[in-house]
Amino acid sequence: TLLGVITTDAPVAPALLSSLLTNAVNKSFNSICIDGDTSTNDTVALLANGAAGGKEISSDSSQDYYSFQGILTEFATDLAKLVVRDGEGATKFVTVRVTESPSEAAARKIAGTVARSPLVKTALYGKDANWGRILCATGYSLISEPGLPASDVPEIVPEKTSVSFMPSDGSPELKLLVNGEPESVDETRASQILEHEDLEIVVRLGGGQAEGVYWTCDYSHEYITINGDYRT
Amino acid sequence: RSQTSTTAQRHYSVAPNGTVPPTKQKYVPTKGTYPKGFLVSGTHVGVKPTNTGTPDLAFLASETPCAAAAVFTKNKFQAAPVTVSREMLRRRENTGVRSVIINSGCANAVTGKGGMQDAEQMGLHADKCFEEPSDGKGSRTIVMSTGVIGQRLPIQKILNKIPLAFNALGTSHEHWLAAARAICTTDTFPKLLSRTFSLPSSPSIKYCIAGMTKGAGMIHPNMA
Repeated sequence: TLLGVITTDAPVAPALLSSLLTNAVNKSFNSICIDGDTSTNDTVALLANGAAGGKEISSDSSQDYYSFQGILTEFATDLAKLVVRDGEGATKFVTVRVTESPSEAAARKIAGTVARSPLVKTALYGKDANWGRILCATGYSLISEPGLPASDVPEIVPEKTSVSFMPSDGSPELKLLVNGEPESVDETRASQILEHEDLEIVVRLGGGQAEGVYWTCDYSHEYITINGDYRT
Repeated sequence: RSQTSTTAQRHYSVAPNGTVPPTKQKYVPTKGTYPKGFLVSGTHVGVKPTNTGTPDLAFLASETPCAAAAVFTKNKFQAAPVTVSREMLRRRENTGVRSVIINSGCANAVTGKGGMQDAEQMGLHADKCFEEPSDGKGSRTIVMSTGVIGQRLPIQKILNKIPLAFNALGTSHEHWLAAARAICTTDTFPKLLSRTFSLPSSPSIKYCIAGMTKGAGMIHPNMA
C-alpha cells in the first residue's frame, strides 16, 4: 500500500487543492510501479494551513498557482521515488522514459507497461541488457486500450522504434536497438552500466514530441521470500 | 518455514529497533525544515500483537482548521478509511480539516460495516482531542490504514492511544521522523522530505513543504 501526507504552510484556496494534488500525483505517485498490484488503501493527502502568511493562491491562472504546482509536483516525485528505492527486495532503481510519442497519455501507458513487466524486471535483476523484453512490452502496451481516444493512440512502428540504456554516471547512452535494427552491443559496457543501482531505459517511438516517465525497480528472490511469508 | 520467516523478518528493519540498512541510510534525512502550524507524533499501539515497541500510530495536526484534499485508490475494493476520508472531504468541501490519523499493521480493508465504524471512530476520537464545538459537518480528520487485508482493527487499543498520540505532538525533526516510522510496514526506511520555497507574489516569505510516505509492496498506484 502507498500512503502519503504532504503539508505546507503556504496559503492555498481549498477549491484549488484537488487539481494541484491530482496534477502532481499523476506525474509522481501514479507513475511508479514495484510489483504491478494496486492496493485497496492507496491514499495521498495534501494539507495547506496558510500559517506562513502572504497572499492566498486563489486563481488557477495565477503565477503563484503555476509556481506552486511545479514545486508540489517535483516534491511529490521525490517522495514517490523513495518508495521505489524501497521496493521489496529491490536492488535497482530504474527510470523508464518513453519519448517521441504523439501523446503523453500513450507514452505513459507504454512506460508503465515496461515498468510492470516481470520479464523486464527479472532481466534487470540479472543484469541482462535484454532489449527484446523491453520491446515486447512496448509492442503489446497499447493493445485493447479503451481508455485512450483513437486519435491519441500512436501507431507503434517497429522500424522507427529505438531502445537505449542511459548510464547513471553521465557517460554516453548505450544503444541497443536503433530504428528497429539491433545494435552490436558491447556486453562488457552493458554489464558495467547494469552494475549500478540507478539506470534509465529510453524508448524512442520516432513519432512525435510527447514524453512519459515511470519509475520502477527490479524483481529479486527476496520479493518472493517476503511476500511468501506475509500472512492475511 | 522458520527459515523463511527469519529471512523475511530482516526486512522489517524499521520495526524492532529502528535500524536502517546501511545502503538506505543516505535516504533518511538527519534534519529538516517543517511547515509552521503542523505538529506530528509517532506512538506505539501494538496493532500487530508481535509489535512490542515500534510506533504504529501517526498523528498529524494543524493548529488551525486548514484546507485539505486527497486522492484515493481506484481499486473497487476500497478500504474503510478510504471511503470514510473521501466522504469527509466531500462533506467539508476540502476545508476545516484538523488532522490526519494513520495506523500501520492492519489495513482495515474488506472488513464490512464494522470496519467502516472503526475508521469513523478513529476520526472522531482524533477530533475529540481538539475540544472544539461541532460545526455540524462531522469529522475533521483524514483516516488512513495500512497492513494486512481482511482483519478487523484492534480498535479499542487504537482509540485508547489517540489521546497519548495527541499529547506527544511536536514540531521537531525527531517528531516528523517518528511519524514517518509509524506508518511503515515492510519498508526498510522511513520516507520523509522537507523543502523551503517562495512564491512570485511574496518573494520575501519563506514557505515550507514537508511530506512523508510509505510503501514497499503492492505498489502500482492509480489514484484519483
